[in-house]
Amino acid sequence: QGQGKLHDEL
Amino acid sequence: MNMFRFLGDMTHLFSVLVLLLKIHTIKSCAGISLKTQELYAIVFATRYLDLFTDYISLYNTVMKLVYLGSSLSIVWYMRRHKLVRRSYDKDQDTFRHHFLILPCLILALLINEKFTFMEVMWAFSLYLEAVAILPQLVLLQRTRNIDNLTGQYVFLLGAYRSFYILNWIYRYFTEVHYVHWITWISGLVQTLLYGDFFYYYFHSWKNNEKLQLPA
Repeated sequence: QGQGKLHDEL
Repeated sequence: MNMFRFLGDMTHLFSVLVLLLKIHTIKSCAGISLKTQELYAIVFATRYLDLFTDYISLYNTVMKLVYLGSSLSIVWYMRRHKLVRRSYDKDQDTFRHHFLILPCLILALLINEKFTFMEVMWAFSLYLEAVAILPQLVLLQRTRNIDNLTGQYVFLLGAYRSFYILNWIYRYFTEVHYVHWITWISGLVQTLLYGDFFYYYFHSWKNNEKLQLPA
């Protein structure tokens, strides 16, 4: 985690 | 998903759909900047590259497809539809939007959450979204045409920005490790530019008020 987190927003 | 995020998505969705529906219904795009609409289409296309690689939820996938489809449809209408494209203020919509793309790309290469193709594209889309309203702002200042940029469109875009900021604040305080500096700062810049757009809209609206006949 931390870097390159999953983008869950639009 | 919190209520702010959901309302933010909905108002964003409606802002695009209202514009598309309006163009489709009245077969006119007077007052709308094709440059801004093209930038939005690029924003969605580069941000949602993860459609095929990361699955988050059915909601996210459907929303991404709808955003992409509707923004591409707007561009298609303005460029290809024989009636709609005639109403396009081509001579006024002169903002050189290509010059926004390169700086955003360079910034994305320099500042991103991780130096991978997908992350650079994601950051690029955020930077580009922040400035994508500029051609529309210039066109509005030039033409003072507010016929098509109705209160609805302005209101929905403004609501979208506000709800997303509330969503970030909410998530920051309720989730562990929820920090997205790139998203927040570019989102804030976008909101400030939007405030400018909002200001000119109401300024034009106030000045044109006396000239307008009831529809």
